[in-house]
Amino acid sequence: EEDKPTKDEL
Amino acid sequence: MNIFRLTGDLSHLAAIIILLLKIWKSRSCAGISGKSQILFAMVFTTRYLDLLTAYISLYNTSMKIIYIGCSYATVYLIYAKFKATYDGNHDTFRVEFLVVPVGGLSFLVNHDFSPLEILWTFSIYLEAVAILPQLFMISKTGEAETITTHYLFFLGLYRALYLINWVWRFYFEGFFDMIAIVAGVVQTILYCDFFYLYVTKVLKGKKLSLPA
Repeated sequence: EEDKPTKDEL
Repeated sequence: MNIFRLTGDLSHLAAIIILLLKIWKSRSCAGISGKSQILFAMVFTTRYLDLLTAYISLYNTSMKIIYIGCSYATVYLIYAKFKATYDGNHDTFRVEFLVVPVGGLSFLVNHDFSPLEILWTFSIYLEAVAILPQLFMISKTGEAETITTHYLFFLGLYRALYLINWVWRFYFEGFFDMIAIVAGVVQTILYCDFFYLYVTKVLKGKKLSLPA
């Protein structure tokens, strides 16, 4: 799961 | 969080609130594409499902809730409260021509073939083109109220600022998300023609009207 992009943006 | 990201978010928020206030104060949604607003409500709903599964920050959670809440409120004002003022005859863009290809593409090109990820991808692609019914409506009627142009300006500015944010994040954090970047570039390009008219007409005090 590490290479999943984080969804911190809106 | 960098300054471009923050001003981008605030610009997005400004756009949403300008539109809500315009409709509320004038008691009219004339000139506003209800179809674009439904698409934006779909964008926020499918993108922010992670509200239920992940916590990122208070800022993140609050903004998501505000965006979703405002977008549904806008749709409600257009299709229920001020329905009589809705200009459906000019809001004739065929949204299935956007939703169906965007849906297909989000199944084909995504980071991970899982329901939440596909819905997130769908929302990113859909957002890129969700303004088209509104732009189509303006090109059809040949004009837009000045307040509507302010709404469009801030909505376009938001993604343009995100582009700078992504360049920043790539250089300083090594972070990039190709799906968001490509869709964000497309989205920003769609506003370029409008930006030109906004700067050359609206900012000089003229109403936005297109030559017949």
